[in-house]
Amino acid sequence: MFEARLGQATILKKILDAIKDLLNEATFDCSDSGIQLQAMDNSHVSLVSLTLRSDGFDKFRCDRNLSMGMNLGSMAKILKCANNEDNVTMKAQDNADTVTIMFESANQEKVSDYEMKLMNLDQEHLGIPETDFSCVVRMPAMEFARICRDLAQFSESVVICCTKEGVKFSASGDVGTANIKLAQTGSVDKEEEAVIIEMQEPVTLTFACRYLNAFTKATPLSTQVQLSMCADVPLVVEYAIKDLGHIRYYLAPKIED
Amino acid sequence: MQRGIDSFFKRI
Repeated sequence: MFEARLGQATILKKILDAIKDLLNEATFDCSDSGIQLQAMDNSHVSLVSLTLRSDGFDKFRCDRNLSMGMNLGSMAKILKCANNEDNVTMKAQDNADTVTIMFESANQEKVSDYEMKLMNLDQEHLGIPETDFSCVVRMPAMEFARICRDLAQFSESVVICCTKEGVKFSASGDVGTANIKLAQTGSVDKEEEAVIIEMQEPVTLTFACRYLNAFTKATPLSTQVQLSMCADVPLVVEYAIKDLGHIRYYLAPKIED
Repeated sequence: MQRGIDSFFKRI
């Protein structure tokens, strides 16, 4: 028996919004420690890794490890039927071929349930090694989204250059060149507005704008985003999900032809 | 040139 309950459907809606542009379907691996999802996008350029800890749920029970392959378009249709403040419960029997998603209004006067067919997805799992990153940048998630959106107008690629002074995002194309520099913030009143750079050595890497923009669909989940970079390894873009877990996106760098 | 993400990580 698997049962997981969250106080607010809005969290699950935001999580789905953060992955459904990259993935058509995905396997949710459930165990007593929580729910994990790891999947590459269709082009195998990026990897999404979602971790939801069992202690972050209002109720969590998972008697046997369970892999639930879900069509994310179908799940989005179901979640559209929930009000943001509804409770949401996911339930499945062991070895079941369906999952039930139930919404309850705050006053318990409206209860709706949706049964969704599960899929058998033959998904590969990739082992992600620990990396000592050269640069780790923490910055406001909305600022990162804004930069990715703005620079995508100028080029398919964005160059991220990080030094101890700051981080520079550049794009160059037919229109010309765009550069956006962010300095590390001195003192800020609000932690969520800070730009913090931890640098071992400077790094310059090039990434495809369309993937960065897809990652920023996670912006509503978190006030801050963390970018971890190292030469010749994938960029890690991480959004914390408060009291519940995190979503990490890995993006392979572009290399010169 | 865009590299694939699976060229960086091992399949398990």
